[in-house]
Amino acid sequence: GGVGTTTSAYVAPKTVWLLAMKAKGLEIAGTFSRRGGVIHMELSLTNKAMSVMTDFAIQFNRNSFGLAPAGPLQVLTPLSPNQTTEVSLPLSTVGPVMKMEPLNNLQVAVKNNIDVFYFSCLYPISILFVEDGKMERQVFLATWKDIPNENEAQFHIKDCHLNSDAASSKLQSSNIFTIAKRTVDNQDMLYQSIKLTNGIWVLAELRLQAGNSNYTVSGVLERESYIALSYMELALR
Amino acid sequence: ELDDGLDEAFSRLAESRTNP
Repeated sequence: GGVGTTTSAYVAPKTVWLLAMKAKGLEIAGTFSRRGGVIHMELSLTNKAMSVMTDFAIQFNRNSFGLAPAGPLQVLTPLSPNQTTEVSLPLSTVGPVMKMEPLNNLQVAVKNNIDVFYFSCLYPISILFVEDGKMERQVFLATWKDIPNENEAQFHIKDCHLNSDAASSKLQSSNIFTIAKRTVDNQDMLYQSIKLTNGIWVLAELRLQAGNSNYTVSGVLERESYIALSYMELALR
Repeated sequence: ELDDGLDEAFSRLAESRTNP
């Protein structure tokens, strides 16, 4: 987390997605971010081969949320042996859709002058949380009431020491919006909404007890809810 | 904040979730 009001959405450290030994010397590490309402795939390309690499291009397979490169992979100069270059690739969500297992799985093809290579990676569902995800209070109440009990998923977050206001503010930096807060029997109940890029809404209740560092998160609506909610733990930390 | 009945509705929701 950051200091004061300068908190921003959590971005995971890069992990290796493509091993050099499986890609004729090309190693790719990456992560995902959402900045200014734009999703980015942040890539480090390393040339571990003996010869120069050129002519890079990238393509995604169809995926659950229609993620697609919004432009070409910009590797402006040839990549010399032992050289690493950082590339930030903006993504759109208007690509072809196909439900993947798991839902946030992304299959990627990268080519260079040597060959075409394939890898898959998992993106955090939070990159799909849009900035206008604060649901009208009236709509929230009506929607919550209409949802059958069996659509509710619940999980627990242990050892989190934020109070409800700090949690609310931290979650808002990840586009998880608090619509109402109530205190009942010494428990703070935060009612929250999330909107995904494909228009699906997730409604959540975050329950915190004063002096207890364990939170309970309950969420409702479609299957995306569960992975959306599991992100809350990362966002809070 | 305007008293549009929603404040009360959220209180009832929280109450019903805590003491179903």
